[in-house]
Amino acid sequence: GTDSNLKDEL
Amino acid sequence: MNIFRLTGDLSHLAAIIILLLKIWKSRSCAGISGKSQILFALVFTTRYLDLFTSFISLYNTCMKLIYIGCAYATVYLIYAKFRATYDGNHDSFRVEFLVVPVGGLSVLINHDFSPLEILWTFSIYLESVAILPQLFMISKTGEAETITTHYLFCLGLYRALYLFNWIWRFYFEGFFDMIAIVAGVVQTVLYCDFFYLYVTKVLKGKKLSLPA
Repeated sequence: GTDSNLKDEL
Repeated sequence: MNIFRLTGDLSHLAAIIILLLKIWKSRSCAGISGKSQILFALVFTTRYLDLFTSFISLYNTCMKLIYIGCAYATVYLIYAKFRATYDGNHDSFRVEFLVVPVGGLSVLINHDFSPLEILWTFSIYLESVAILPQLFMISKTGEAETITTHYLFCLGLYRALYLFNWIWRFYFEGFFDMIAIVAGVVQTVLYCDFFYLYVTKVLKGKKLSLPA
């Protein structure tokens, strides 16, 4: 898994 | 986009609209914490600054604009248009006890030490506790209007659905974000006591009132 931002979420 | 994410977003949208309509139709913001609403406006403002830097989808952009617009409209109704009905004496939670530690934490624990990233992290941490002034107000007055409890239920349900969304994304996309997950668990746990009262009282047709 990668620890990156959920920038596509609200 | 999975079913938990979509229903989570719609639940969040329903919460925001329910609150706006409640205030507008009753011409009153009695029982609503203006402080929580200011915190939510701050949450959306600091999180959605990427509207200026990146385009994700039409859905994403539209929902962000709706959330921000509704948040500021709610604050306007409480502090300007229907200010006379605002119950400031019972809205006495000290928000600096939330904003200052959350600000410090977002500077210390983030994915990248850059302004936009710190503000995004700040918004995630702040959202997890932004409802506390509202819950504090209800515990102080000992009651809540039924429509206010529907608002709180939708708002709590939204983050709980996002937790299932993150579990889904971990299994099917190998994707997770520890900051969002920990904050999301904290946020959902804060609603548990309320969820219990909602199911045992409001859904059985009784008004939500706490024992004196």
